[in-house]
Amino acid sequence: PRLERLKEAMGVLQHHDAVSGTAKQHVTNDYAERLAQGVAESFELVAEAYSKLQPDISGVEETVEPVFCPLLNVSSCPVSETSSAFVVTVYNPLARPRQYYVRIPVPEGVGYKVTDYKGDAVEVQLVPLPESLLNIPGRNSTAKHDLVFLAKDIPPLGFLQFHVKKSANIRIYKEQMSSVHVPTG
Amino acid sequence: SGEMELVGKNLALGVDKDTGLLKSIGVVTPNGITMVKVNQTFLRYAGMSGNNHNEDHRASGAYIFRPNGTSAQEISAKANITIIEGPLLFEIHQVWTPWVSQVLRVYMDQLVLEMEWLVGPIPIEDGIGKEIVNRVVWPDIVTNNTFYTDSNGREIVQRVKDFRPTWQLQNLEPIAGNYYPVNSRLILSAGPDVSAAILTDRSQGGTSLDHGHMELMVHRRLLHDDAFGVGEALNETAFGKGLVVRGKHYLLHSYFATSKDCDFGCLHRSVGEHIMLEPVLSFTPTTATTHTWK
Repeated sequence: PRLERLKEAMGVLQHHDAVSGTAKQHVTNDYAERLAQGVAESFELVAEAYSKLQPDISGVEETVEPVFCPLLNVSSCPVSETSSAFVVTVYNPLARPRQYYVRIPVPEGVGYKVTDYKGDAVEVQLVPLPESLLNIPGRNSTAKHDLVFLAKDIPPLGFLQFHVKKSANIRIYKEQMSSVHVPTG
Repeated sequence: SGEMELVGKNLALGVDKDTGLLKSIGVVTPNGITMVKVNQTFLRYAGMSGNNHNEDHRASGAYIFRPNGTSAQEISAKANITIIEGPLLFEIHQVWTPWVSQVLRVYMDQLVLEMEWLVGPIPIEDGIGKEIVNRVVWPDIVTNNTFYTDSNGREIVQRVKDFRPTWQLQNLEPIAGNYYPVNSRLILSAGPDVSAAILTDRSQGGTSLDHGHMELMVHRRLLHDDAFGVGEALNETAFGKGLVVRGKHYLLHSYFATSKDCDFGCLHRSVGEHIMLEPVLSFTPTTATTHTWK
């Protein structure tokens, strides 16, 4: 039943004015709201599926539901911006293995330790977000950088997880920070 | 040659020292770097304000793309650039105006140039609606007015400028009359050995108006209703300022298909699949140490 809301929203959005963008503005706003509600409920379902695919860790760690960040397209994600440590789950919807450069919005001035499921350290690069993005009206985010790392060999229709932890070590931050060059003239 | 070159593991980019615009793109092999000339910039069409009672002068609006003139105008001749480098990727941040900017991005292990554009809010204080396009020009690709786009459910379809396969076309709209839906890619081909493709992250309108040209519309803001039924102008004023759009284009050339196991068709289909089915990220705050979590 929790998929029903997204299915219904997708059904409504088959109408030609939604497909082509020729609806009146208040109708477009309604389409967006229907889709957002449907996607939010589907996220809950996916989170539940993840919990069934993972080993029972009760007693080792508090059980926290994963959070999806639908505003990653404007480099905004409250969990990665505010948490001192978090786990990233990278799900591969392709039916074959792949690699993927993960980009996570993070605040300025901090380095990160990223560890894969085997306990190996993963190479990280901190990339400044473009100035134009930081200034767009309505964007509400503290992220100034993208934390980039390579997720290798994500299994088909499966996932990899990475442990990401802030580091107070300024040396790590400097090593991970991209070199930035503004050509003169 | 007046270019700044950035070289990665697989791809290299050349940027004009004076204008900050993309001038060449190359593939890195054990034998050296093969560079191909390519120009890219953002342009704007002024929307027809129009007279909806006259069929030839209807306004550009939600249904109709109708520029008020024959060619696109420069937004700016130059882009200010910042270069970002590191072990996993390099980027060139380009700013044409406060409302048009782009990141050219090359990941070390990939064979595709990622172009992440950010356009808006489109200014309308001059009373002119604007339609913004990304134009890529490969000067050495001779395409004889032919290009290919994919339309929903129809796979890749051949398009010929000012031509329709089933009737005699008298094209009264030299720009809009050659625009076609692009669901995932626009391809140019100059024989079996030289091809180029641009892939989109969403459906857009696109065309090729001259040899080696690729053009995709990324954003539009218009001030008049086109009288086809919507009843309002395509003038979205989010936050009182107008919408901002951010998206990606992916640029490929047949020279990038360096592996014997994967030719150009294989390369753009593979990239297309990766864009269509991008990994889904989720985040779980934790207090566990790395060791405990492992």
